[in-house]
Amino acid sequence: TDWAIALHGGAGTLSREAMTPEREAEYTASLQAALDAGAAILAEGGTAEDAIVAVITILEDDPLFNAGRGAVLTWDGGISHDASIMLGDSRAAGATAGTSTVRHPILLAQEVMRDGRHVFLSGAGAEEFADRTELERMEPEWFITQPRVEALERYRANSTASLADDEHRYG
Amino acid sequence: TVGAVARDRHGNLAAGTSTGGMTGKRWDRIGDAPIIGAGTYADNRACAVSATGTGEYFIRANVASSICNLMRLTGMGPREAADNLMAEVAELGGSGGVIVVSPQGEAAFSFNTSGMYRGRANSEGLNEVAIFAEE
Repeated sequence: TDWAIALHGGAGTLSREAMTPEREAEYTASLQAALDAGAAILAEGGTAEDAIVAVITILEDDPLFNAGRGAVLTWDGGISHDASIMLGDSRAAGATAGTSTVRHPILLAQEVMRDGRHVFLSGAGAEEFADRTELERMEPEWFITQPRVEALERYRANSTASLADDEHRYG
Repeated sequence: TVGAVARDRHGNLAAGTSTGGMTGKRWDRIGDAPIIGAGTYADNRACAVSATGTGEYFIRANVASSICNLMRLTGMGPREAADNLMAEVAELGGSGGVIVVSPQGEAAFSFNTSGMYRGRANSEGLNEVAIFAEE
């Protein structure tokens, strides 16, 4: 095999019964588009690095997936993205955590890798590093989607309820 | 979480992962996605891995680099090595999945949930996407 690529968009409790045919078609189309973009780069002799970055940036922009736009929200309803990248020939690597303005977190991780002084930056420091790059920055509203707002409300309601139970449990 | 792994015509491997983490996370919680060796790893001698799932368990089991070490040190294929680590994650109480590509260009999945959004393609004409475990 000359070239190969694999992608994922997250794993969890997924059942055909719980997913409408339309929803399944949406996810399938998104996965196919991202896969074909990566495969096209490799088929033309492009690098593995370019291929995975192409796939991940497409999925980061797709609100169906938990990354970039449409990622899940923090307890406070905020944005906190994490990403990492690694190359097999040099074992160069870059990672960022807790960023909230960079449209494509995987590109920030790539910038950290290319800078080469560090591997892992987080929070305000990672944002400050991003200020020195040309990477696109977005307002929170761009990242936040209604389904994720509702998911957070359900999560907080459940968490609060279970806390209350805890109190009882301790008598 | 989203991720991709690839082997190109020059024989180089690469892995990447990106995520929003878990709903309602507090205290600036970080899972496995940005941690090299847990959620992402690539080594031309062995493999490229990207993981998704309950990050705390993927960190504890050091999943991504362990899959590579199994493949490099024992000659195990990507699916078997990935299944080994996913069994360990399950034993610890975690769940999720991994995608792996080998230096020979084998692309494999392994996951212990009812579904994983996934896809793979290669120069032999393989091109497939799937969602549910039974696909």
